[in-house]
Amino acid sequence: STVVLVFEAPSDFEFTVHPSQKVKMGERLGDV
Amino acid sequence: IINAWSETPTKWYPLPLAVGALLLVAIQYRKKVKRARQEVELNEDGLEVIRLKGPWHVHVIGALPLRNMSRFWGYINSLELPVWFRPHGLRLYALAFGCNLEEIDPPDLREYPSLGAFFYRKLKDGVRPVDPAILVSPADGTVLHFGTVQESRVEQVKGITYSLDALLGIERPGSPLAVIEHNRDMSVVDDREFAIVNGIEYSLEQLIGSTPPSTSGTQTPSDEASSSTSSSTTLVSTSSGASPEDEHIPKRVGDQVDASVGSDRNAEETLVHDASVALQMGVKAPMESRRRSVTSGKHVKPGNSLFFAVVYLAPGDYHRFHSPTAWVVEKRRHFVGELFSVSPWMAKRLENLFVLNERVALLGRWKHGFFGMVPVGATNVGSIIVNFDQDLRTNLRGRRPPPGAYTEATYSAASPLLRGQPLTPGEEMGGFRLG
Repeated sequence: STVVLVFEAPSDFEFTVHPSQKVKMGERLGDV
Repeated sequence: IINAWSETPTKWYPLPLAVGALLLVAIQYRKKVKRARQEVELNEDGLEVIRLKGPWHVHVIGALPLRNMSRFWGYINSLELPVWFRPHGLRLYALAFGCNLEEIDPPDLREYPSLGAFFYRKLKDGVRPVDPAILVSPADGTVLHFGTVQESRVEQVKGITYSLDALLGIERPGSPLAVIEHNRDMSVVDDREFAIVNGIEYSLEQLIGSTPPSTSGTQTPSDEASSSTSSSTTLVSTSSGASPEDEHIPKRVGDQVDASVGSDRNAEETLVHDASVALQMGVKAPMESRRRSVTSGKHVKPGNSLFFAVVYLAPGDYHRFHSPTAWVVEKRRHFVGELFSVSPWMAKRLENLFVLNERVALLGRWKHGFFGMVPVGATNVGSIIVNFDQDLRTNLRGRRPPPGAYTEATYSAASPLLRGQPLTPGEEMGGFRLG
C-alpha cells in the first residue's frame, strides 16, 4: 500500500528526506 | 588477435553523406516514437484515457483476477487462529517481515485473533513522536519519490509521469460539485483571538484551554457542536458518465446517502479540537471560496508550488496512516480500480500505477492552500479505512465503473468552525486492512 501526498506550499519548501529512505510516522518529511 | 590489434593501421575517413543522413533519420524516428509513447490520449470529455501500459509481465499480472485474489487473501487472514498458535505464528511473521513487537498495543500476541488483526495493529502511545515540522510522514514506510508537480503531471519514477487530474479527479464546470453552496454563516476573525461560528462568539483561548466558551447568540455552542458530530456525509457526484451498479455507488448524480461521520468526541471536545486545528493552520479570515479548482495545479497562489511525496508501506510495516499536518479534509473521492502491487518493482514497470489502482483521494486545505492525501490500495491490502467516514467501503464485489470514475462525499458538516474534517498533525486517520 502507498500514501501519496499532493500539496501546495511556498516555493522554498524543501524535503528533508531522500528517495528509498525509511521513515516512521511523525518523522519530518519537509519544511519551509 | 594481438597482432591484428597492434598492427592494423588506423585510417580515418569522412562518412559518406548518405550514411550521416540515415543516422539523422534514425535519431528523429526514435524521438518520434518516444514522444508518441509519452503522448496523453484524451477521450471526448478531454480526460486522459488510462490504460494498462508496461512490459509483457505487467500485462500478464493485469490478466489475473487481482480483486478476487485480494478478497480471498483477506478472508484467509481473517480466520481465527488457535490461541496456543498465535504467539508462535505471529512471532514468525514478525521475524520474517521485521515487525517490532516492543511497540505494539496490546503487547500480548494471544490477543490478536488473526493475522489480519495483527496486520492492523495499534502502537503504544508515545512510540511515534510527531516532529514539529510543517509536514511529517503519514505512515511508517519508505519514501519512494517526491518532487514538484510540473504541468499537472506527477512523476511516478524517473521519466514516467501520470496525470494529477486523473489521480485526484477533476472538478468540471457545471457539475453538482461546482454549484455546492457553502452558505454557513462562518468566519474566523481577528488574529487568533476569537471566532464567530453561526453568530456565536468563541474565544479560541478558552476553547484551547478546555473551558466552556461564553455565548452571546440564540444558539448554544453545544447545540451547534452536537449537530456537527452527528452530521451526514453526502454523495454528490460521479464523473465520466459512469453508470456504476454497485449498491454503495449512487445510481445518479445528486443521490444522497445518510452516513454518520465517525466521532467519539463530545461537543466541547469537538470545539476544542477544531479550534486547535484552526490555530495551527493560522486561520484568521473567512474561508476562501471553494470554487477555485484546487486539483488542476494551475491555480496555486503566487509564490507557491505544488509538491508531491509517495510513501510505500511494506507488508511488515504498521499499516495505519495519520495526518501529516494540521489540515481540514473537505471531501473524499473514492476511485474503484484495480489492485496491482504498489511495490517499487511494480512502480518502475507499470505506468499509471497510482491512477489504475483503487484509491481514496482526501482533499482539503492547510495553511498554505490545497492539501491532498491519497491512500492507494494494493493486492494484499485492498481495504482502505477512513476513521471519520463510516460509509466508505472499498474492494467490493460487483461491476466496476470505468477508470477515472469516482464517488464523492463531502465533510462540510463535520465541523461548523472549519467546514470540513479538521485533523491535527499525527492524528490517526485510518489504515489499510488485508483483503
